[in-house]
Amino acid sequence: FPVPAQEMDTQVVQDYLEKFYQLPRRGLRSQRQNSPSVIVEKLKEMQRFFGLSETGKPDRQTLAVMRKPRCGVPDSGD
Amino acid sequence: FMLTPGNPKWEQTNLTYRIIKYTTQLSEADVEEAIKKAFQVWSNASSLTFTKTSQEEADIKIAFVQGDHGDNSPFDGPNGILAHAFQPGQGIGGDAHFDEDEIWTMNSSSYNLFLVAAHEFGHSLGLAHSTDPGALMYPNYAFRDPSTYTLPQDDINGIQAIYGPSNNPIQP
Repeated sequence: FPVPAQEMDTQVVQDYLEKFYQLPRRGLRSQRQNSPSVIVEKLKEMQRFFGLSETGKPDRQTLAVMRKPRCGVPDSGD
Repeated sequence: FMLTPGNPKWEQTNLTYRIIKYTTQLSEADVEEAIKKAFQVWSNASSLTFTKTSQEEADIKIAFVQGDHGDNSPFDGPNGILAHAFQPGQGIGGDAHFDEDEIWTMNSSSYNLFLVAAHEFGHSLGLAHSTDPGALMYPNYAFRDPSTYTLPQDDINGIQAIYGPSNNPIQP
């Protein structure tokens, strides 16, 4: 079955923030770290880095940046 | 520009590099030319020099690898992540890895090896990603003509903040 577009977007956001903005990886997180507010804050951090509107939401512009080819080194932290 | 957290840097300014695994998509001569030119971008703007070596213990080791290649930072197949490099240090420190699943070129199609290598070597020297979209250290790939490429001011400021200016600056 094809994966719904919204589910794919969620996957893109999760993977991107885990790789480049130190969002704790799934399966290793505590319940508290799993809260949507953590993802919103990480999204805002990413949007601030790229000069996007800090909506904290995976809007079209944010997803477009996340889908661009890039370096594998994180944008924040070591 | 931004420096890598902890401000890691090489203590010596004469650094060595070794290409330990070539890509199958370009001739070895093309790879060596692109890598040499990528290092020159940084040596022209700083006190650093880079020498190619065949010795095991090079400061910066370069390899084209794919998927999970044993450094806990697996590549993801075509597109997405193109390459990564480690901050200055012993062992894996300074090493640069390029995703062999990408299409590497010497021109404007797909991913130009010189441009990606120059970016990665910035990490090898202690620079982090810049928020300046025109900077070489901006995280996303953007093609620029390698034949006329000059290091953007943001990156010059960054490398000189770590290692000081070039001993032989190029006159404008």
